[in-house]
Amino acid sequence: DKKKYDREFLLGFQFIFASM
Amino acid sequence: KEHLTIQPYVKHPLQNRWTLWFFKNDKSKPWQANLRLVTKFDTVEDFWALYNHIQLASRLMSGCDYSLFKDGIEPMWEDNRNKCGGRWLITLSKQQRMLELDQFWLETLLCLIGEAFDDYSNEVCGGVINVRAKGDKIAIWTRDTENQEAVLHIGKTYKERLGLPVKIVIGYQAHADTATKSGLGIKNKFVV
Repeated sequence: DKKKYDREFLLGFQFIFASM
Repeated sequence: KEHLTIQPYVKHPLQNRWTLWFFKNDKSKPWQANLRLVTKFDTVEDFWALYNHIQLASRLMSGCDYSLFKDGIEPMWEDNRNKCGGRWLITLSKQQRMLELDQFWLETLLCLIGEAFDDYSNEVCGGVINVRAKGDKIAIWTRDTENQEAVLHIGKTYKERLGLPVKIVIGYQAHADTATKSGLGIKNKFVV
């Protein structure tokens, strides 16, 4: 099962830790 | 009583483990001595932890490179996985450094780690950004210049992802040519 991620998905994680 | 179960946060795994390399030009040393392995990562979260921590490409000194390659591939023509390959090359004008360099490089990184090239992602070795006073360059390296179908699919997808207009043409050059010729002597093997 190939782990392909589109740009919006990846960008959604850029600041995930900053908001926790 | 409500019972709370705490789920551990599971990072999102990437298809590949990637290695970031940094090159800082010191002419007193041989080329390879100026190349440093920064770190490796294999999750979306660890990619951003790294990206958010390092300098933007536009802030690097002239003569520096970042390279992001699949684990086990060194960012040089001589590596076995690169030597029969080539690169889709984006050349930028001096004016584009402030406007587009960081945006193009981030898009390149997202294409690589997100496996943007469908069934042809296996053909991708990595990406390189060269920060140079005379004009910056960004490239995606693939492993086999003879795999025309893969090379063209990667080139078309990459051009689309960068948002380049149709009238802008980008070229694919074999490393064997880049290593032995310079400037105008290097012919594009493919264009999109």
